[in-house]
Amino acid sequence: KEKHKILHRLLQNSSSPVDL
Amino acid sequence: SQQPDTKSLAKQMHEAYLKHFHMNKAKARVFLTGKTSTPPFVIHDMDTLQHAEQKLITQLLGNMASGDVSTLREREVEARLFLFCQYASVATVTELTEFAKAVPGFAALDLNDQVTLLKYGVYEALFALLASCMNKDGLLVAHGGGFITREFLKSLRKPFSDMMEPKFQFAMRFNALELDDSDLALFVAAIICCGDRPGLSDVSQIERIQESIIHVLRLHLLSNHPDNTLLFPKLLQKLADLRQLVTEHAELVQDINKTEDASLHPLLQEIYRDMY
Repeated sequence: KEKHKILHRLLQNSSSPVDL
Repeated sequence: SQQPDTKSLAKQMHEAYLKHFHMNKAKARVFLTGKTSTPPFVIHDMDTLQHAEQKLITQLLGNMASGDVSTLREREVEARLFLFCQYASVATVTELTEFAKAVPGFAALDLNDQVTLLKYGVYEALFALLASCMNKDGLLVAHGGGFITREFLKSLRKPFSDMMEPKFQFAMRFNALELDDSDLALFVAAIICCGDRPGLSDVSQIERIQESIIHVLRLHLLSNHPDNTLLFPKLLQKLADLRQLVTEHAELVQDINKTEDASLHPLLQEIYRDMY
């Protein structure tokens, strides 16, 4: 799960922008 | 009895596609055929690139880490273009994630399976969508504001010069199929919902979703392209071509990441890590 935490976050939060 | 279901799934995917992707084939063709009041700025050498960069940087500023912006000017042109490519990719991965959630059944899958489908599917989908922004001479960038020529991309120093040419070659073959956005919507859904990605836990559930999309895609192509009965098998062949294209792309990016002073965006690192 840790290895793909940004993908997890994108899937779970519909409007959250990717933290760049 | 399958007819209404088929139409509604095709319509649903087309609407989700138009909603979530800021660029689509219909829009891109308007720019590429010169039917806009402000034609794209053509980037064909170092001078025109520098001229365009100010505009590109402004467009990207909202998405870009401040550290990246401040060091951008000191970097060589290849590294800057590589960085722009990465930000465009991240934006498309974000759009693809939202599109995937709109595929019936996707959001109900195990979260780790959703991650796996995206990890392996997003670059295949990205290169299929990128073809809409390409013609034989170049690539539409910056929301239609710029057009970067194929020759200029080929003239960059190695290994960066090898980055885009295989995508142009794929795009020319793919664009010859003359798909429209409604076809592409189902094709992208079929790319993402693919039961043979490594490490999936609930393969049978994903295969059920995949089968229903492929079934609808076949019927949709028959009704949308009645004169081209071989379009469906030709399109299935493109799935294999895209997988090969991504395998080669991943190798090139890993190579650039090792040998060049070019950092990789954390989201893209997640996707490429242990991919193939």
